Amino acid sequence: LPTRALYTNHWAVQVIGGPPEADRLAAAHGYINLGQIGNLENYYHFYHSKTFKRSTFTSRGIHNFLRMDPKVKWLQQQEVKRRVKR
Amino acid sequence: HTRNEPHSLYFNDPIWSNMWYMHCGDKSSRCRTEMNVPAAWKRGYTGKNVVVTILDDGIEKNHPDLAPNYDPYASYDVNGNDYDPSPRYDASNENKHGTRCAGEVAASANNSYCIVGIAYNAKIGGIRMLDGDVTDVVEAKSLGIRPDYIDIYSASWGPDDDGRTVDGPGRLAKQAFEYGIQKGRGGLGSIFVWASGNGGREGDYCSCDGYTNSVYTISVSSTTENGYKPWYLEECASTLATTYSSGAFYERKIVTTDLRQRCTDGHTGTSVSAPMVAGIIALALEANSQLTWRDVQHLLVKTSRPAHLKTNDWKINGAGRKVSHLYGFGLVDAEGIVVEAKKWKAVPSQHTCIGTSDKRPRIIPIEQTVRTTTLTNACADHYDQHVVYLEHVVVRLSMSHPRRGDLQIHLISPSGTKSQLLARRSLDISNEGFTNWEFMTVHCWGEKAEGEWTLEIHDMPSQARNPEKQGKLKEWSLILYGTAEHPYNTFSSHQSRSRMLEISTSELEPSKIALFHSQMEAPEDEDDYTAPSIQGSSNILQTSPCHPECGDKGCDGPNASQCLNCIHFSLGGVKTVRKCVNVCPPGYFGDATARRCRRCHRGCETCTGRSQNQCLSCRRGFYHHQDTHSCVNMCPAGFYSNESQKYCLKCHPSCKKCVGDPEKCTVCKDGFSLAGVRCIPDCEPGTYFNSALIECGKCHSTCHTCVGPSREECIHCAKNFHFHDWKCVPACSEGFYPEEMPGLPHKVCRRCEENCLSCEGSSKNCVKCKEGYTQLGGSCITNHTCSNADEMFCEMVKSNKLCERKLFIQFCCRTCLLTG
Repeated sequence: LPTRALYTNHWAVQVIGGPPEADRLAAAHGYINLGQIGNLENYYHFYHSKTFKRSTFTSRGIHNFLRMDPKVKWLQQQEVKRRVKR
Repeated sequence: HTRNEPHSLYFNDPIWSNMWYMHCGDKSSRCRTEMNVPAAWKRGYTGKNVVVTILDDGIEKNHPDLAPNYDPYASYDVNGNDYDPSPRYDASNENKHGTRCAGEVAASANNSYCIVGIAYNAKIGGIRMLDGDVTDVVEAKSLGIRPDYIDIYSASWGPDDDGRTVDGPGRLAKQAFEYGIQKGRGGLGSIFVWASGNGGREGDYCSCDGYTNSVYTISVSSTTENGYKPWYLEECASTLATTYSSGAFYERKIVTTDLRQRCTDGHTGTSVSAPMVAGIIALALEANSQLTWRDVQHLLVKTSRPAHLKTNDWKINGAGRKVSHLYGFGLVDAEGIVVEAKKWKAVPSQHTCIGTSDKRPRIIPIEQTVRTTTLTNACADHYDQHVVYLEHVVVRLSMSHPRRGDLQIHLISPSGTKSQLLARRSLDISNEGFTNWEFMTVHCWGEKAEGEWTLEIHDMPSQARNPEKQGKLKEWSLILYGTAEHPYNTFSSHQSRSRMLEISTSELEPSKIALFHSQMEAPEDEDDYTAPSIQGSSNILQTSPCHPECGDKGCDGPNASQCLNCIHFSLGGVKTVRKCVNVCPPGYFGDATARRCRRCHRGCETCTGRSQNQCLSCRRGFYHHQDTHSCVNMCPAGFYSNESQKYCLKCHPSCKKCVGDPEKCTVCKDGFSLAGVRCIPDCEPGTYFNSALIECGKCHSTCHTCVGPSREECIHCAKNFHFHDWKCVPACSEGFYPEEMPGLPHKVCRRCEENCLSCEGSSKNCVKCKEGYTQLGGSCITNHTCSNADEMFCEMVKSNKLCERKLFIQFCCRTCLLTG
């Protein structure tokens, strides 16, 4: 059987408006902003402690309204990728 | 091949002698070809000032063999989100992998502990990122740790090697790669080294691994001690080079640092090879810290070689390089790479030429091969995208298929190099197909990009399948990466031709290496030779390298214009500065005998000689005449100018002039006539052009000229025939008379006046009326109606001789009749 996707309670969010805007969005929708993702400008790592840590379904709940915020250009719930040591 | 020094090196590290891959020069050794790491050390290169990090499950930073070179600034714990990359310890020692890899790169030398790292003076760090949920965010963060400080990222992991996965970096990880390449190392580009897959036994193919398949990563494979294919090795066209590793149950594995401050002789798989290449690249970066990320790949292509690696898929590509789907360009050569790196000139900027996407859907019938080609000029019309010499080639492809593992895909370059982009994977039963998957090959490296590329897709079911369910190629496009000029001169890796500039100096720099360890820190100048002294300076010389294009007579300075003779060609004349060049610029050709660039004929861009008829391509505004091989502003008669290709192409044989297409004639040759836009032959009188048979056919005998064989197809009548009712007749029928028609070579039968049977010369000159009519002058009047409208008027008509007029005849019939 094809491996099923495994979703986490972490998100990658592309925000227009820099760190202050990212903090505002995180607070407004119940996330914790863990900061910019490496050197990728406008991309931030959001974490939501009140949703499933792991699930085979994408997350549901009011925190998904984040997607509709005009300041959010792109958003992706993080999937666990199967990686093997060689 | 590089010379092997007779006496090998000695280190007090206890496992040094078990590092069999460092002693292949010894007679007792089974690995017959060296990776030449010790030889590079002897030249003074040990990785000083180079920073390497291992992306893995952590690094035991206090391991005695790692601590001396451990670098906290090159380390981070992405899983734990802190600065301590130490692995998580458990009973199974599950997280030993990163520490083992780190030891291969930079285990300390002569510290009487474990082994010697390949770059044993490099800085080594570790990024803990595999010991937790690996997500796109985790990968992007890991690939983006301090790109301005870390030089080399080594990764010995990847998507599952289960023979049925197609996976690669997500959106964020891709952006992290791009950021590292563009901004890393102060703009020189981070070096990403990736271990190829380990799914050989599952029939996996590494083109389904988006990390090894990326142009940004150096994908490394492995060979066993005896040069055989390891049981785990995957094949694909994106593998660049190879190192020794484990791979056969009777052959030795790799020794390195292990968890809990131990040492192991059980490190295996392609995990071994990435850190080995990372270490070797560290030596090269010490030799030349200004190497860009592409310079490093060029150096690996140039210095790796097949040696004795056993496989039957070695082939020579269009640039004369041996390459294989198992080993890429072959076994790495540490000495070769540091020697080349030392004098390396940065390759020209990378050009990317994205071909137009072919969206024509193609069904792929079972058991058959679908071939689709694309003809490309490699973006010749955009100077900043034009690719002449290839580096990577990518095919971006989308297709559906009921069972993905049954597919086999090949790409054939204009030079005929065949890269296998995908092989059958019997375990891959997925029906997801491919969506914009990017297959990459390095096998065309160095070839010319322009020409016809062919994509072959073959559906070979490994078991019975519903025949109605077929694969479908939806879309594919070709992406060419490379340079507009030759990246470097074409000498082989070990034939160093640097010619030295001779400058007087007070003393010769101490370059002798006395005792290896203490004096090895100062890099030794490589095998150069010096030109004769100039202007009476003392014999003591300080030398600087001549321009690589200088010939064997040396030079007066470092520039190409200061050579005393040239290896390839000299450019310029008495009035202009003469300089040595590798290839002659546009508008010139290389005179091999005189080793000079000579000017082509006016209008030629490339040519084989001076004369007008030796042009191969033309400058802007000229057209290339295919027959005479000359460049003309206007295509001569009988040719038309093909605007896209800038050629003069032949019109149809019957055309004197044509426009835009050989069949669109505007002027016909003699003996032909224009019919629309076509020239049809002028057939002899009495014949016509039969377009079906494309020949002249005979007209009907009554025709002088015609458009067909029948009587009704005359254009002009034959002699003594008149044209009547679409036919040529010997005489006009009754009621008609033959009339001369200007411009016609024959008469035309015209109708006589009403009620006239026969008339001559004119329809009004009736000579014989129908029955019941009386000829009155040239007219025919019915007998019973011949009366006068008014006697007095008719007397006036008679006296004024007006009876010739038809009008008065009708009013005064009897009077005019009687007056004759």
